[in-house]
Amino acid sequence: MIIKNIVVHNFKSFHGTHVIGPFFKGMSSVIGPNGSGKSNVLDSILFVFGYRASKIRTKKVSMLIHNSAKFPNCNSCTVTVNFVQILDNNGPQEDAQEIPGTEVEVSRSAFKDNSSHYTLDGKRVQFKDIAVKLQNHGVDLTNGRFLILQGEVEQIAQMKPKAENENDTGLL
Amino acid sequence: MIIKNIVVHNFKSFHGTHVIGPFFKGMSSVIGPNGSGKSNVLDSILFVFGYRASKIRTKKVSMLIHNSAKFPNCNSCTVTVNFVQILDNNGPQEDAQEIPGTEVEVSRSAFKDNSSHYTLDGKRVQFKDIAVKLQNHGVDLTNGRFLILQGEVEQIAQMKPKAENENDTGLL
Amino acid sequence: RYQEFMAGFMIINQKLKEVFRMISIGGDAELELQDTFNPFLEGIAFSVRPRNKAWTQIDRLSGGEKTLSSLALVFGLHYFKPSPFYMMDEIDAALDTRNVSIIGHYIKKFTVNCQFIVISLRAEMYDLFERRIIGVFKPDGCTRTVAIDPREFSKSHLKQPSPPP
Amino acid sequence: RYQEFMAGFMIINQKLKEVFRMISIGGDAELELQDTFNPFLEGIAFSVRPRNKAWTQIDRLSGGEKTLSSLALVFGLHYFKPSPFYMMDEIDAALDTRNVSIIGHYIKKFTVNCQFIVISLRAEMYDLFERRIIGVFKPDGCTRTVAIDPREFSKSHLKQPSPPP
Ligand SMILES: Nc1ncnc2c1ncn2[C@@H]1O[C@H](COP(=O)(O)OP(=O)(O)OP(=O)(O)O)[C@@H](O)[C@H]1O
Ligand SMILES: Nc1ncnc2c1ncn2[C@@H]1O[C@H](COP(=O)(O)OP(=O)(O)OP(=O)(O)O)[C@@H](O)[C@H]1O
Ligand SMILES: [Mg+2]
Ligand SMILES: [Mg+2]
Repeated sequence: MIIKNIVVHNFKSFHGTHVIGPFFKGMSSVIGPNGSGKSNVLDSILFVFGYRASKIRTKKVSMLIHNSAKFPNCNSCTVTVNFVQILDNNGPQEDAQEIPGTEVEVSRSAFKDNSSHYTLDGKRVQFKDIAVKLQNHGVDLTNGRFLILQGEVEQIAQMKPKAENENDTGLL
Repeated sequence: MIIKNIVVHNFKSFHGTHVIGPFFKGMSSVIGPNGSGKSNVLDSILFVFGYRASKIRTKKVSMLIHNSAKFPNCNSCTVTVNFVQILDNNGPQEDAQEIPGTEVEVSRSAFKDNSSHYTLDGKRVQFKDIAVKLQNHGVDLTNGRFLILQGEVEQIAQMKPKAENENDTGLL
Repeated sequence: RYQEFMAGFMIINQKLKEVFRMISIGGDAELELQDTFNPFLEGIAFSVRPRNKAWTQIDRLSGGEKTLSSLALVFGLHYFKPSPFYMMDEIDAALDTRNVSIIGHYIKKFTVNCQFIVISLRAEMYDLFERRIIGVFKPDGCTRTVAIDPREFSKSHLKQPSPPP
Repeated sequence: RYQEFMAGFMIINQKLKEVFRMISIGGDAELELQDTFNPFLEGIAFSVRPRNKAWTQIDRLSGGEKTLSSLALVFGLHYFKPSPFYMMDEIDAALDTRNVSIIGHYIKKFTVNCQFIVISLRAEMYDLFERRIIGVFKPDGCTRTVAIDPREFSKSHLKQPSPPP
């Protein structure tokens, strides 16, 4: 399963609705000047995957709503991630075929009162339903080791011995 | 006053005696592959300036003594910094003249029992004598803001308001 | 449960070694159980031997060496329990240009069946991504992105008429 | 004492603004007293307005923007209380290539009367250091350094006979 695109609406430095992508199987790079919004793209994934505000570099989820001199009055933000399954062919990236009908749409919205809700394929759900759905596709949200935030890579190797143990036990 | 060179003996990844430099007025760069010893050059300055072990990325000063598979038996380490004054001519770097007779030699040695001692121009002194001598030449060891360690630059701007205040008050 | 853990541990350790040897070109790494009979009690220690050097605990390594050790662990774990995609933000900040290139090429080989989204400021990294680049820019306080296929660029570049002789 | 502090504070704030405007090419920065009548009580807040954006508290900025803000503060403080030398380790880790070059050129102008020793992995930074490079390498587990004058290299390069026609 791969991320096909990310649709953000009034999320952090994004005003209005933007489609980030499309992504394919294989490698994509995200490039741009300092402060342009690259880490905010990763933050949008953290947001949709239910991370708490402090892991998304902010104190409350309401601060994730776009707020700039030009547009100071946004009331909510939404991030939608569209996944799709691909035919695993062990070949070069170009040949990866998207399997029609396997699309999964995960979305989260946050509001000025710090509340947020989730939808899965358009239906309102609890976060745990999303966690289960992603787990079935091999995305282990309890472990989060497939996401490396800016400035974090050095401390992965420096985990205390007990933490490394929990990590490995968690994998099994 | 400028740093003319740094003489290290069995300090961290340096085995034997090495002269790092000479440096001149103006800009010098220190380059090399990961793990070669660049930050250890900065650590040698921290050591001579009396910083405690935890600021030099180590638990005890005895761990600063060179210890490698080839040379596991060094008993002490020494760092000597040679300063000299230059004629301030506001001109291009090339013209900076060293003023003979203004050399200052500051040295610190550490031993396996975690003790260390300081010398100033060859004479055994207390650390505070070195702090005073350097202070007279404009090097403010209480403030340390002329040294930026690896990974530290981002948090300089993020100092708590009270810390910034102490910083500025310290300057005055 | 102990059996399962030890089996998994052996695989992860083996894969970590393979990956670290490959990216450090001569170095070695090791996960060690602090207490072989009771791994759940004392935990796991991570030791590294950079090329040409002695075995060291992680906290004595340089910034770049720690980064390589972390990445070897992440890539090693992937073999044991693959994740369908990875998203990494500036993992190359502390790497010298040669190591940026080594990690970039490793990711290139490694992502045969896996999706990698890499945020990077280093040309030695993003120049290797030939299929998809997301350009992020902020012309007036609001972020905009554009999806680029670098191969389309080079094709259209080749199509240009050759300059007059 | 209050007078002295306010005088110093005004100078540092002014210099910080000048430096930040220069290195961010259109941005602005400000030190603000939390309590104007009792600066020693509440402390100083550091606000930044990156180019094209709104005034923000430091903790909301990106890694690169924080780095630029920190460096502007250090350079601003230097005007008020100069230090004879500075030693900086990988201050460019979080900077995009353009900002590495901007900071490198600023240091070049700035070090007219001051000694700067910069550890860097970025070619856009160390290529600007034309007079003295310290090369650090570790051929067999023990660090060695060599002092290089790049200008001597290019001179001797020019002296070489031109290749046969
Ligand atoms: N709620 C918000 N509304 C508007 N802008 C925001 C909001 N939250 C953060 N920002 C802005 O987003 C920018 C940070 O973006 P981001 O961290 O993604 O940059 P980046 O491209 O990763 O930069 P770097 O290369 O320096 O890491 C900051 O300038 C910040 O002011
Ligand atoms: N007491 C010691 N004896 C021998 N080697 C040591 C000692 N202390 C540290 N080292 C070695 O010094 C190396 C770290 O050097 P340093 O941090 O200066 O590297 P660096 O050039 O700054 O690398 P990077 O670019 O990754 O930051 C490590 O490999 C470490 O094992
Ligand atoms: Mg970022
Ligand atoms: Mg270093």
